[in-house]
Amino acid sequence: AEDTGVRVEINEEDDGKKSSIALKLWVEDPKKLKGKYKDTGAIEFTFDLVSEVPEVVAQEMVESGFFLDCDVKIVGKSIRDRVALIKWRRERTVSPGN
Amino acid sequence: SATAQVVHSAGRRFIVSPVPEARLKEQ
Repeated sequence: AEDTGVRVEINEEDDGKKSSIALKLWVEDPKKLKGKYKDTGAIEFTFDLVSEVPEVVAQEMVESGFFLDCDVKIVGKSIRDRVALIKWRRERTVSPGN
Repeated sequence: SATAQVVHSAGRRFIVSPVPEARLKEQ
């Protein structure tokens, strides 16, 4: 995935079944953000792989004061890339019998 | 504690925790 300066990782062991998964997001490279970033640390949250949209969560982070509005796209893309990878891995690990 | 909790108006819970040093990109 593209290096957006914002890192998103799974924050729990993925059992490959439940739709809601814990994620952890933090800024690796503040220079890649357009707005001034307050170093708040890592943000832990849960994300529903089936029903939620990464960009909506990014907007909620903006509204909660973690990021500025000008960075909502880069945060949303970072979450979207990680979610796509999780879904891709799940598809590959599904056994033929399931 | 270094952790803090922020609850967005939509009901989502954000928990703020320190970034492990090992996970920070080398400058």
